[in-house]
Amino acid sequence: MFLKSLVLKGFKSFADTTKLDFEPGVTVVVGPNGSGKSNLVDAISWVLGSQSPHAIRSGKMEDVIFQGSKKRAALGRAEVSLVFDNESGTIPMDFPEIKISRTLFKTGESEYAINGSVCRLMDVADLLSDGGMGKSQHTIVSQGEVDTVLNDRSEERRLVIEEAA
Amino acid sequence: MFLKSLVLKGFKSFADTTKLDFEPGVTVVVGPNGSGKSNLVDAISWVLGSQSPHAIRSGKMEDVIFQGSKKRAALGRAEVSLVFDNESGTIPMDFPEIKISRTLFKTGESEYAINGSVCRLMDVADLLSDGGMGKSQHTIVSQGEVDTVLNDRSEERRLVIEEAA
Amino acid sequence: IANAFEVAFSDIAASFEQLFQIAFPGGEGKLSLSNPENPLETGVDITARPGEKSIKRLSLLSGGERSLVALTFLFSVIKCRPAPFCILDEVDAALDDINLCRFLDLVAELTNDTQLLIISHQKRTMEAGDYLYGISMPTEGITKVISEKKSSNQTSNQETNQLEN
Amino acid sequence: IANAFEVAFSDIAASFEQLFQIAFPGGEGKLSLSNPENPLETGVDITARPGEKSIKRLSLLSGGERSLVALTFLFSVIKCRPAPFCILDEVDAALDDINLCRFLDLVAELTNDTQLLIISHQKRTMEAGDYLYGISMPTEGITKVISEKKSSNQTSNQETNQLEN
Ligand SMILES: Nc1ncnc2c1ncn2[C@@H]1O[C@H](COP(=O)(O)OP(=O)(O)OP(=O)(O)O)[C@@H](O)[C@H]1O
Ligand SMILES: Nc1ncnc2c1ncn2[C@@H]1O[C@H](COP(=O)(O)OP(=O)(O)OP(=O)(O)O)[C@@H](O)[C@H]1O
Ligand SMILES: [Mg+2]
Ligand SMILES: [Mg+2]
Repeated sequence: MFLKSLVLKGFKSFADTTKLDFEPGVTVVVGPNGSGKSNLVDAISWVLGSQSPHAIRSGKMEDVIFQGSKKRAALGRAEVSLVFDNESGTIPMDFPEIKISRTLFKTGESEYAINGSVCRLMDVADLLSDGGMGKSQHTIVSQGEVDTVLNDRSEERRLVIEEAA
Repeated sequence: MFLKSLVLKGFKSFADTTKLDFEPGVTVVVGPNGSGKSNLVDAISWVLGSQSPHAIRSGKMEDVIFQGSKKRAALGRAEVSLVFDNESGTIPMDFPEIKISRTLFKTGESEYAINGSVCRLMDVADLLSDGGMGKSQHTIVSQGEVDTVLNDRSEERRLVIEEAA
Repeated sequence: IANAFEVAFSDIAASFEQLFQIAFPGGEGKLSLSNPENPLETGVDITARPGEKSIKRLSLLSGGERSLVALTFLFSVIKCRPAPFCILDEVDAALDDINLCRFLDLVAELTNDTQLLIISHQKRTMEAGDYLYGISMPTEGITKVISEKKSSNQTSNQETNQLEN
Repeated sequence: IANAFEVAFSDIAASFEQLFQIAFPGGEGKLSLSNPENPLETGVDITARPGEKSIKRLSLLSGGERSLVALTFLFSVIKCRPAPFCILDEVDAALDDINLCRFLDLVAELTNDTQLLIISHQKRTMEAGDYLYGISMPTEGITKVISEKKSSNQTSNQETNQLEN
């Protein structure tokens, strides 16, 4: 069970449709300051269902829609899709590939889909929880956040272990 | 008006008496992780009268006394002295050099001195305030603290400007 | 539920001690329950002694040391209860050359069971990846993913520099 | 007191706009009062637009961009109301090569009136210093200051590497 591909459109600085393919193993992402690397991480947290604008450095959720630049007008929606390789059957669904999508419109409306069929946030959450990705707080380490686990109170470190257990 | 020298003895990892001389201009301090660079910064905040153990990464003030290692026994006190060049007369005292010292004993007793004469914390605070170093919160940027000024509420940024004014 | 936590804790604590030897050869790290009599509510504490230094509170550790202790904890959780993937955004920013190598040794402990996506500015980390993605902004404000190199052994230094800038 | 603040604010705001051009050529940065009708209590807000991107909330800026905006603010305060000295502990950790050069250009704006002590792991920062101090721990747990090089133009690359490791 691993990430196979990620498609972004209108998410933060990803104004143009962008696709990244992944393999098992270690992928390193490089680039200058402000080019969009952390935005990529935000996109993955977001498509997995993050409900906290703060966790993806935003004030309100609409902040994730491409806001325009001198050369390009703002867009009306942000859309991210993440495809998992499910050949190992980790997620109990009869699909070798599972695609999760999330769309946010400027109006504030939100849409989720699994393999193209519209669903609720709760369906996405259940699916991820079946796949052992219930709580990704210790598996996605945001920029500057490495040593929060040392500052956390003892009880919060317990939670990390409990969620992984 | 500038820093001329710093002497550390028994302060954190500076078990042996150590002296650094400074010139006007830019001094860069380098070295591996854990070697003592930030401890140097802590020593300067501390000798200038910092009353917050938290600001120098400590739980209680006694944490700054050298706690010993496999090869060296713990020490009974920490002592730091900082000498200013006062040829410009910025500090209204008839001395071309002004030395501020602070000592902390394992018992918790604390001692301050100006040019070798024991004094109170308040005397040190007044002297620094005369020298334009009243509040050094924006002039000492600790490791990892650079962007706190962006996270601060508007009122806290005002304070930075007010204290410098 | 207490049992799942206690079993997980015992595995993760053993793994933490082992990984700590990789991160800090000659040092000693332990996880402990803050309140062993109360397994339903106890928190988890971290004790860390880099090398031959004496054990002291975590806040006194250096920036690089704290990053490495935190990563050792997170990786020991992931090693015992593998997540399908793990995303690290510039977690190596505070590490000097030696600790960077140790961090990469820790990463190697996870790669069999967990897919890793690592954002980094460090050359050694780039070289350790199986795959490399370059992110840039040739049109200001709009991210472009400019290349993927399969098996970064084939990536010349020139290409790595080009991706980074 | 309101008058001292308002005069200082007006100087610092002008300086911020000027320094912002050095940090982010082609961009636009401003300081503003959060509550102009209430000069006794108003806070201070920062607006920042790197390059040709559109203005958005500060939290959406990248790690490197945030460091540079924060430093521009602090330096504009110090430039207008010079402090005798300023200490920076690894403030350049998040900066890529281009932004590192711009940071050093900002540093150059302060050196006439303020003595700088900069802790860094970055080679360019080491090269920009007038003086270099190397910190190490040949005996574990005990800091040793191993050298001072006058005028770092004379420091060979080999010596710089030796100091760093
Ligand atoms: N909704 C949006 N629309 C357009 N641009 C955005 C939006 N949200 C964020 N950005 C831009 O994305 C950039 C930040 O990108 P990101 O944080 O991914 O950079 P980074 O590559 O991680 O850089 P660093 O190396 O400094 O951490 C900022 O310049 C910001 O202005
Ligand atoms: N009271 C003390 N007695 C002995 N050693 C101490 C004491 N307080 C701190 N230390 C040690 O000092 C070291 C930290 O030093 P410091 O924070 O200055 O490192 P640094 O050079 O800034 O490293 P980095 O590059 O990782 O930031 C730690 O290993 C810590 O154990
Ligand atoms: Mg980033
Ligand atoms: Mg440090």
